[in-house]
Amino acid sequence: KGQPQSHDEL
Amino acid sequence: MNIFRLAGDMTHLVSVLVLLLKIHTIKSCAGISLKTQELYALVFTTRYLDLFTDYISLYNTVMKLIFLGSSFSIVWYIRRHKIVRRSYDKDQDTFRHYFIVLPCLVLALLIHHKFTFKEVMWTFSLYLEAVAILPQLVLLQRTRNIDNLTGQYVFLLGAYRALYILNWIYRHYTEPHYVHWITWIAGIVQTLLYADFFYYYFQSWKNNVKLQLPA
Repeated sequence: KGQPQSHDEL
Repeated sequence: MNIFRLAGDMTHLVSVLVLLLKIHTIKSCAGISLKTQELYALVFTTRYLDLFTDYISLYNTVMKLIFLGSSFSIVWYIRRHKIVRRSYDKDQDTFRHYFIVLPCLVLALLIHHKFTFKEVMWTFSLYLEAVAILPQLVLLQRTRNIDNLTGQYVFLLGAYRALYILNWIYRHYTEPHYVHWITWIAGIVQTLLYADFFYYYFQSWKNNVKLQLPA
């Protein structure tokens, strides 16, 4: 998956 | 995206907009800690370093711009606006920034997932956000008066992180690889910090009395 964990969160 | 995270983001958005609207409308920042607002501006700055490098979604980018814009606007209003600044209580809002920033920076340098500038800055922003509310809570206890907009602001700010914890639980069960213990710990510490405020907030709401924090 592209984003490491929780880096896709604000 | 799940309902918990969306609800959390919306709650967070409403909290900063409520504050910005209050300051803009009544041209006063009475009861608001500039220190906390400056710490939040720092949180967003260090967390959104990837704003122009990693595009995640339109929603993500727009929300980041709103949070950055609103937090810096609030700091500008309290520091620079000729009317608002007069209502800033700098004698009471004396929490030292570096008491919060330095420990978070040291902790981020020691405990992180990857030792890269962006990752350490991101981790720093998580630790900082967890404790950034402290100057505001100290100010509320000192001034003892909490106008209901400020009370709502702090309440919404706490509620957003509590919703994020539900989001992490949801993602933990739906996305097997998704485990991010630093995020969990910082988020739980942050929500616990609000816990006592929540207690007094609900007490005042239930007994329909003005919110008073014990000295």
